[in-house]
Amino acid sequence: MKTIAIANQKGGCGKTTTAVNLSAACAMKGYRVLVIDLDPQAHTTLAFGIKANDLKVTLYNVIVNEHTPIADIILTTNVVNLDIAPGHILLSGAEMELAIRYARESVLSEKLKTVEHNYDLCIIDCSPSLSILTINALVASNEVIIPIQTHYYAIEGLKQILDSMGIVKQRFSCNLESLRILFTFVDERTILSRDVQRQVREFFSDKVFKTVIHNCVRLAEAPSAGAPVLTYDANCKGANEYRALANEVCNHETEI
Amino acid sequence: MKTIAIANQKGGCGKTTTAVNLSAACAMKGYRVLVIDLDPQAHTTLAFGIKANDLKVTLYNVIVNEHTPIADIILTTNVVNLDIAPGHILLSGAEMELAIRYARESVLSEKLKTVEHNYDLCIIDCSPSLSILTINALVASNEVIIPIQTHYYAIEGLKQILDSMGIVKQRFSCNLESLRILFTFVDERTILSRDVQRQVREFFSDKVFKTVIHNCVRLAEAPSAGAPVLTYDANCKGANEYRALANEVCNHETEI
Ligand SMILES: Nc1ncnc2c1ncn2[C@@H]1O[C@H](COP(=O)(O)OP(=O)(O)OP(=O)(O)O)[C@@H](O)[C@H]1O
Ligand SMILES: Nc1ncnc2c1ncn2[C@@H]1O[C@H](COP(=O)(O)OP(=O)(O)OP(=O)(O)O)[C@@H](O)[C@H]1O
Ligand SMILES: [Mg+2]
Ligand SMILES: [Mg+2]
Repeated sequence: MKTIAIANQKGGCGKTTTAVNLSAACAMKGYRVLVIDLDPQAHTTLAFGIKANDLKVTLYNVIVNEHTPIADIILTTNVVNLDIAPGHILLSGAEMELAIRYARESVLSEKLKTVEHNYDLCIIDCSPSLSILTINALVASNEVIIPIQTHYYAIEGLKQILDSMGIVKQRFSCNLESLRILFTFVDERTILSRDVQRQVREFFSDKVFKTVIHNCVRLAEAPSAGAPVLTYDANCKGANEYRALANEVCNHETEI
Repeated sequence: MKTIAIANQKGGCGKTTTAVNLSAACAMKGYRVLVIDLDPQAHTTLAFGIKANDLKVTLYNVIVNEHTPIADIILTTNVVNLDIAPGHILLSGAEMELAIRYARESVLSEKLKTVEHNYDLCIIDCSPSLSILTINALVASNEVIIPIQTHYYAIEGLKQILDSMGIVKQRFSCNLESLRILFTFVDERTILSRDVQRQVREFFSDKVFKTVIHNCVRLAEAPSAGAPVLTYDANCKGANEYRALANEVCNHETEI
């Protein structure tokens, strides 16, 4: 199983939208995919029409209770080949609950070992912070996708997530090998957008996806229908671009 | 001194842009304003051209060290009548540092008591989470402004911030009296935007600002010039709308 974290402490850069639509696009290509909602907002869970408050057990129980295996909480979604480990607001208390636990940074990676033969790909949606939960996602992953808007604050934020990845690689034994940057909310008409893309591509060259996700209102509408954009409006720009992203991700050198 | 927290755990909804431009607009109206950067990303600090890493002391030192008064870190900005208490990435460790402190929720409100006679208005930028720092901001404030995008996830997120405000009022002695909702990134052309505005105004009626902040690329460009949009491009749509917001905030029933 290949595991990809969708992470960036900058808020609102398209982490959830990428986790939902990339996992759906890869599942539609035939891969067996597990999407993990590690954000207390539980928006990935909501995007598949699942209300976290209606669930008896969620990822919260798996993280804080050593005896709850992740298989106990996994649900199927309305997309074939795609399962979900739903999140819950209680995850916001996980920081304190994990504070004194031994090996607290690798709780998630240990839990995933029990299901890694059931899936080809695992995608983790993270919250907009570099908290212990996000560190767990980085330790559990082979690759990180960093969605960024083509704005000034976004570039500044890149340094912080890259520093954190460096620390995770140094301190914890993990298989975090590569990172890739994905431009989101792109509006080609603005000079700012073109400037930021040029600067980031110059600095990071082939670590930036060829695929770019443009501003597309259907991406913002789809969650209210409880479905990824690929089923909500299969031929809109957002759907085409996330399919193109899935092609890039699935053809990447690390074997799925 | 009136204290307003700009808070919403949903990422990227315009908290920093509102903190920066509202505080600048109120200062330009003649009020003495202090803006506090309580977000470890320190983007409000960056928006005034200040590099947090170059500073010897920041809000981090004030929060974790009982003997550092907030006056020790306050700087003037490039806007007359506007001072800043700069943030720093080290604030992300404050959660653990405060975990065992007595009365850890009111650290900020205690520190602000020592400068409340120097300012008419204090505006606090929060991080996209309901962490101990955001709770500190709520406990220290008289009012909360909740910026929301006109998207589906934004409405779901409102419930979480309202729940947190309820808990803060119940558990801690504080002066948190009112909340107001501000629409940001509005694009009048989309049905989604009109639908969300209608739903939220129906439910929250006069708790929603009349002023609406539209999508305006100058707001995203201004931080790269280290200045609020009111000085970067004084006549653009974003600048006019933040001036109108300042008029609504400064005329609100609670005396400044
Ligand atoms: N390319 C796009 N075009 C238009 N709207 C988009 C696009 N991508 C995401 N959105 C919408 O913008 C908002 C922010 O995106 P999203 O919630 O996915 O970001 P996030 O990084 O997960 O946010 P958070 O930091 O709060 O977790 C959402 O309402 C989403 O529906
Ligand atoms: N009305 C607007 N029109 C266009 N761009 C905007 C607008 N408001 C904010 N922006 C830009 O959108 C991005 C997100 O806004 P901002 O950083 O202020 O949100 P935030 O809520 O503070 O994010 P975070 O949750 O990370 O703290 C920034 O790059 C900002 O410059
Ligand atoms: Mg998200
Ligand atoms: Mg911010």
